[in-house]
Amino acid sequence: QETFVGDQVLEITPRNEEQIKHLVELEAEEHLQLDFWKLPTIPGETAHVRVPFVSIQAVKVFLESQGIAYSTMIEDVQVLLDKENEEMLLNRRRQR
Amino acid sequence: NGNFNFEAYHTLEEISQEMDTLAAQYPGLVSKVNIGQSFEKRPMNVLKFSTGGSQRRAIWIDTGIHSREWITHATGIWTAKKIVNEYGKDHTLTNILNAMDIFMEIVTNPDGFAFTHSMNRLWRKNKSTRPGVFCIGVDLNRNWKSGFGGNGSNNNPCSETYHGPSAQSEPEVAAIVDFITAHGNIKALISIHSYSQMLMYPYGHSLEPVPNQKELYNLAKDAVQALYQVHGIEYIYGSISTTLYMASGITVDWAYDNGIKYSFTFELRDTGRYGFLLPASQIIPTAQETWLALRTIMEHTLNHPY
Repeated sequence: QETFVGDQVLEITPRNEEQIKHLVELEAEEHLQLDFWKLPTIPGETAHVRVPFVSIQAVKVFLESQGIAYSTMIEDVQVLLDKENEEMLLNRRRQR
Repeated sequence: NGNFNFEAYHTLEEISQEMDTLAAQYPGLVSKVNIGQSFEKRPMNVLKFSTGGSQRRAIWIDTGIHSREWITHATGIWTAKKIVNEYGKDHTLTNILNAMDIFMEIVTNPDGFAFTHSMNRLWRKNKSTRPGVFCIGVDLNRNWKSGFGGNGSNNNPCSETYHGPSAQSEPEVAAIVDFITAHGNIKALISIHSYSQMLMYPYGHSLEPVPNQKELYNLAKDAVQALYQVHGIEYIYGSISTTLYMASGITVDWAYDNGIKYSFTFELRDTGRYGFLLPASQIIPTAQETWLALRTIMEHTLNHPY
């Protein structure tokens, strides 16, 4: 089973069309393996992207160098997945 | 047996069992229709809600075309239960079902859904493979024959928005196309996704307004207002290309281009913190509010025959 330990979801707010263009370019960088949950579309609207642990530093450095605002929406994706799994197991036990 | 827990996510087998239970408990109202098989040969089953007659005007609802959007399958099952419980009690729903049928495909991407439970919770596409192609899966919501291959879809098989080798190449899409085309009397199609709190209508592949834009806009507005009344959740609405992004080869564009005027797609609620990993405690509130919006669209479809 694929795990997502240390993967983060960043909430990014591009300020203008140029920053959106930078984000689109970032998405095209296949080696970063970014998974855009919400694509950057309109300036001021948030985009959400899951960033694998190994790419976090590179992505954050890129965003900061371009002056693109971001915050961390999910600190560790696997922690949430574990919680979801626990809830499901608990529910199955209850059902039995 | 009536013990299905609507505050939890469930496996494909559990959902399938619940569909059988509904059909067994309400034989005069619910039946299960098989419309085909997925790439990995899983059955594609649809719940049919009908009070009689054949080939009546009908409404199509699908959930889970993107398999990681678990809240949509859960909302589908809750909605199915709501329909059987409210028929005969809710005047509007009763009128709808006395004149029209409702078809609900709860697991539109069964292979992907099974994969999210076993291997990769965040899988979005189906599981089709092709000789010589390294990456697996096609985005089923880019595979329809309407603007196929255009902006907002990708020809790279490794992309999450890979449109597939040709329009309707995927059995999951072809099965729906064949079913809806053969039926010939589907008057509304609602495709349910998550998560951005939106209700949208065609087009996705073009910025051009559709001929019925005004009516669809007003109906979306009414539906979103009805949804808001339940838990105060605000949705935005408009055409897909102007509200969300350009997306080609999508379900609702195909539906609209094939004569289904009331074609809508939902993006269900987002708490702003969890994305696709919406906590199970949010299932029932999400389903409750979505129901009011669905009911608004279905009622409008009933009252505005075409």
